Amino acid sequence: YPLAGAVKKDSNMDLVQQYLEKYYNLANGMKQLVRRKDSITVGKKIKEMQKFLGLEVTGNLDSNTLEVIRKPRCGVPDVGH
Amino acid sequence: FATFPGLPKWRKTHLTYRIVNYTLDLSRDAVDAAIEKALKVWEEVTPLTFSRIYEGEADIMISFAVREHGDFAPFDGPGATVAHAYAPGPGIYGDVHFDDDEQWTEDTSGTNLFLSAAHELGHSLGLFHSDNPEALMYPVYNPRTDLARFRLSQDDVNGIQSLYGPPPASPDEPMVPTKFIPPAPQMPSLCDPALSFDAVSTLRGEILFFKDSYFWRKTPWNHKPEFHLISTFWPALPSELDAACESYSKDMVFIFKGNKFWATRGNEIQAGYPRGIHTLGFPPTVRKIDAALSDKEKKKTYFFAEDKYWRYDENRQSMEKGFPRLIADDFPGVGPKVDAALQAFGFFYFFSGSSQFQFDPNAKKVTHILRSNNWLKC
Repeated sequence: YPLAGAVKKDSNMDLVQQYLEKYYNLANGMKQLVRRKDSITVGKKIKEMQKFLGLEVTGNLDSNTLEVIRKPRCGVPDVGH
Repeated sequence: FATFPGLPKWRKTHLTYRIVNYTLDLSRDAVDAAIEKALKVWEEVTPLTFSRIYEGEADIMISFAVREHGDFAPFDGPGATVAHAYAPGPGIYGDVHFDDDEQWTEDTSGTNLFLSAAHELGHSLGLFHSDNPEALMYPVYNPRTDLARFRLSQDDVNGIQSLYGPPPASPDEPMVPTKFIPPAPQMPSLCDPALSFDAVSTLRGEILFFKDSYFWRKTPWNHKPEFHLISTFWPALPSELDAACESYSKDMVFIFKGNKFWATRGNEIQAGYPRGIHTLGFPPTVRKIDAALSDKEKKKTYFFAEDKYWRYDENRQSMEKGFPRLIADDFPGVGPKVDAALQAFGFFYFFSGSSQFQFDPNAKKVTHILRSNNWLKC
């Protein structure tokens, strides 16, 4: 195992996790997976969000994606609940 | 565009809305105007019409709130979520909630209320988010929207018309129906023999007949009366009015409902209204009036409430002494209750249910009994 140093709380990951839960149906139980960043599901969800919002579909948390996530928006989800 | 899963939509075309509370960021008038303008955006491209109510449960309840506000979808402080709304349906469905931790503005210096309201009302009518960045229903708020030239995108129009179809008449068709179009169930019908009116008033040579949320407008140059929503001309007025009368000297029409009255000049409601009817000199026992008419020659205004009436002196701007008097004493044959009243061609016309009494104030007697809708040339 890599030294289990304190997992640096990545506020960006928190932000994207809340955004995906709120607007893209990311199930709440995905919390741990989101932290490991290598989760296939989260990458898929990030791509789904980037596609819907007209961003470059990379599956990564690039600056453009983070910028849009921080913008004011409507609280209704983007995909059907 | 997208619609909500299950395609919820309103099964009627006339919807009510109510502004439940206000943000302190804007004046009430500014909030009222923003909501009205946002509703008009959707009204213009669908058969939908909206009228405002001031109490009770409206189809679309509009409110401002912060953090947890009772719908398990708490707001999150300034920024991020600015508002949300619910798909068509009963109770909370159809409602719009604005996050009052945002700075609501009439321009784009903060979060523009009109723009956000137009988006949220799209949800209230059944639209989900669109992935078209040009669309009003795109989820991310665009502060650079040109408000002066705001228009729905084709994507928005396609979306809402997929639910409700286009507006009933293209702009170049006559406003007044050239043939009798049977009204939708909830609309009053001018040929209904049982038709009664809530209020009747002259207005600059025309005559307005108010009923529920609508009114007929009888003009000297048009054989057929026009039919409109009250809210089309006076968005801030309630429906189901009690009385209306013209003040010729002021070039105004006074509109009464409950213990309030409004002054309108043309379709402008005058600042400082509504006022309480007791400011006119009614005793506190009078909770509402039933009818009002203005005697143009004598500059007197008659107010009718239950079985009594008062007379207001336009010159002295006060209620005359010796009133109230009994309607039955001075207007024999009229009543028992008056729904609406009008002075025309030297006669007083009293509307009571589906009947109308033409009263000669000189002879002090009823000269004709007609149907209430007689004026509308059914």
